[in-house]
Amino acid sequence: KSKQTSISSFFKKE
Amino acid sequence: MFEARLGQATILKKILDAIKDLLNEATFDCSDSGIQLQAMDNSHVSLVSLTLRSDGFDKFRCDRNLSMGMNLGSMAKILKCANNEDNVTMKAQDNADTVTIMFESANQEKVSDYEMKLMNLDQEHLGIPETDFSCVVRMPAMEFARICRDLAQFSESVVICCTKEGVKFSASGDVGTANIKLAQTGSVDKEEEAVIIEMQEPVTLTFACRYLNAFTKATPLSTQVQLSMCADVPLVVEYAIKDLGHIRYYLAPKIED
Repeated sequence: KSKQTSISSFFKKE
Repeated sequence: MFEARLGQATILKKILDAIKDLLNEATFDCSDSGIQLQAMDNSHVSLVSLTLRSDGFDKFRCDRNLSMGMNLGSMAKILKCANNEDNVTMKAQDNADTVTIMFESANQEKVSDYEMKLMNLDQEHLGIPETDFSCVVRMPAMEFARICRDLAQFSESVVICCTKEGVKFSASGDVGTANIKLAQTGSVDKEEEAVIIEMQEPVTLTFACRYLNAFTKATPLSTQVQLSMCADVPLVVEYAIKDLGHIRYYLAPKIED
């Protein structure tokens, strides 16, 4: 089973 | 004072159609270089980034940087009132809490204007790092939309595997397995029909079909779509908006649990 990752874990808050 | 005018309302309608399934509201950041929008969908799986360059507008004026938070459902209601060939002008005063959207028929005999309340949105701006992608695929936007629609029948996820031979889209579920392979095109008469693959390293990634299908709502904007992929980083799906800018969607991959 694959798990969905979150976009905010790849891009940092500015 | 902010004022931006486009020759045809249809382009703004298409842009809104391309984002309104993913976003309920969004902030349009206006500056003298143009209009930018960056927003994550509600579940924080994808990010939409829209760039409209000031030089792509028939008229563009932005004296002071302005952030306009808009409810996209409200904006859709207003744009529904425009004919495709109408001119469209967006106007706002500095520090205003409303934006005026005006439509003019080609013969100028019908002029309508709609004032929409702006919203104060808590905007979380994300920095997107520069990435050297392992694979960049350019293909007809209609073909990509067709593949996403077809594969969504079989699974919630699609696996995209790109090698120098071509790109393969696969979905596996209760019905069985579906594989769609596209080879790089040799010579084509029309540039918009080409499939072009630039590969540094082969890559295989898994993505949620429902987001890919949401991205394909941008298909009417562009004949070609560009997919940029790299192991363990978000997929970038880019549609160029001719002479005006582009819309990019970033989609977080699914990983083995």
